[in-house]
Amino acid sequence: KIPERTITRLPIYYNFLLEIQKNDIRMISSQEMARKVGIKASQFRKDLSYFGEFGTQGLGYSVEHLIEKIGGILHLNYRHNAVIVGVGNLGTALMNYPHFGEWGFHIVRAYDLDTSKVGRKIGYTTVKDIRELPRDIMIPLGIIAVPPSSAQEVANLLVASGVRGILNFTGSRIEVPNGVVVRSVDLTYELAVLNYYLSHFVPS
Amino acid sequence: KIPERTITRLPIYYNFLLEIQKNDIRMISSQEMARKVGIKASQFRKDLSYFGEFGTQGLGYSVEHLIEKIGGILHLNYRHNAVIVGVGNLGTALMNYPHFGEWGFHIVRAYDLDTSKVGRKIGYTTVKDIRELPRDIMIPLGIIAVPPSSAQEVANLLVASGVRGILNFTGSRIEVPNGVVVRSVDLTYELAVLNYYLSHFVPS
Ligand SMILES: NC(=O)c1ccc[n+]([C@@H]2O[C@H](COP(=O)([O-])OP(=O)(O)OC[C@H]3O[C@@H](n4cnc5c(N)ncnc54)[C@H](O)[C@@H]3O)[C@@H](O)[C@H]2O)c1
Ligand SMILES: NC(=O)c1ccc[n+]([C@@H]2O[C@H](COP(=O)([O-])OP(=O)(O)OC[C@H]3O[C@@H](n4cnc5c(N)ncnc54)[C@H](O)[C@@H]3O)[C@@H](O)[C@H]2O)c1
Repeated sequence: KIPERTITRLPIYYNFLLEIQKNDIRMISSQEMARKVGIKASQFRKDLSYFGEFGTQGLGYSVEHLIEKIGGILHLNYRHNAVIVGVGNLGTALMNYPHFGEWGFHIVRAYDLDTSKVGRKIGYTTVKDIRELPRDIMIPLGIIAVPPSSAQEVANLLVASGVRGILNFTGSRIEVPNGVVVRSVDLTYELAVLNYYLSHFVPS
Repeated sequence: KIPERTITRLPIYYNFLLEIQKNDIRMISSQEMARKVGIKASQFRKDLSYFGEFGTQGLGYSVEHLIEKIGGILHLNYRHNAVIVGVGNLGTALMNYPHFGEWGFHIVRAYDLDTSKVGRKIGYTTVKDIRELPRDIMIPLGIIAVPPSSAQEVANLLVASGVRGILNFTGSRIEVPNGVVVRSVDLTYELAVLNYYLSHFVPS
């Protein structure tokens, strides 16, 4: 079983590799990769070791080869459809965020309880009434951006319609049956970590 | 120097400890803490060891004592003021998010370029014109929620007004002078990790 911390580092590596590829950098050492992410070079090599051998000692890693390999592990070469419930401020910002589509994640269905939002078009997606959520939506990924009091009810609706992975922004813990994966996002943590570094800053 | 991965785990521990405290749990073992966060128990103990000794072998850790200790490391017992630039969909959602205030982070100033947004009141904060950003704002934390094309310009303005820590949502890399800490957030990574677990799910 691959540690979660390794998986959460992969998109950071992938994004950095895409950036340096744009600047025509073809090879990179594990030291450079590690410095970017704030870990030890040995940790970077260990992360990759879970997925087989790549890179040659001494010469470093081919940027293109790493992008292919990590993109493959994360299935970023495929299109992934997602459904969002809650098209308020946060939901709208997520629906408009271009980077999702660049990595293959497309929010193709959007639902809300507020009938005044139903019919609104955001990008290519028209907001529908949550009561029209079909029995089998055939979309694996769901995003919940409703108030905490509606979190569990919306999670139940999504699971009933076949969603198997949920990104939960509500701040309220949701229970799901075995077979459904949930990740919760809390941007408060980002502020807490930023503040830690601010108060412990040592000019380099 | 404490590894970044350790610091990013502290808010996750802290949030979990607050939740179990609400359920009247007084003691917790490193195994239980580790299971919640998806790491090894030895990693949890190692994380804490950077900050001195706590917990007694065999009995586990006092929940209250851990909350005090981790809250102290993250300075969560103090009030932290923040300024936000960009009061669109994302900015508005961040300004309305109650959890920030619960951990002591208060967005007390908000600025936007769009004069039709100036004067709007969100919570206790009235949106101001970015051209009115004062010379010395006396606020340490800044949040940038503008389009990528304005990212660097807004970062320069915030740094010039005395902001020392920036949470950057724009997706565009910003350059800041030595002494300023930047953390970038990209929710695409959350989708990528969720999708990884969805495609590699092994029913437990
Ligand atoms: N996790 C984070 O870091 C973070 C950051 C900001 C906001 N939030 C949270 O995200 C959620 C959305 O924030 P927002 O600012 O967009 O709020 P909002 O009020 O603007 O939007 C919420 C939307 O959900 C809809 N809704 C409510 N109940 C529903 C239901 N049962 N079914 C379908 N739709 C329903 C509403 O009609 C509304 O359009 C809130 O819970 C907020 O606390 C989380
Ligand atoms: N990092 C992530 O995961 C993530 C997720 C969603 C959106 N985003 C990004 O966050 C940003 C905001 O998204 P949104 O949906 O709120 O967009 P939006 O268009 O609704 O809001 C942007 C706001 O910034 C203001 N603005 C533009 N230039 C400015 C300047 N120079 N000074 C002050 N204000 C200025 C606009 O007037 C507007 O109010 C975008 O760049 C978007 O791509 C990031």
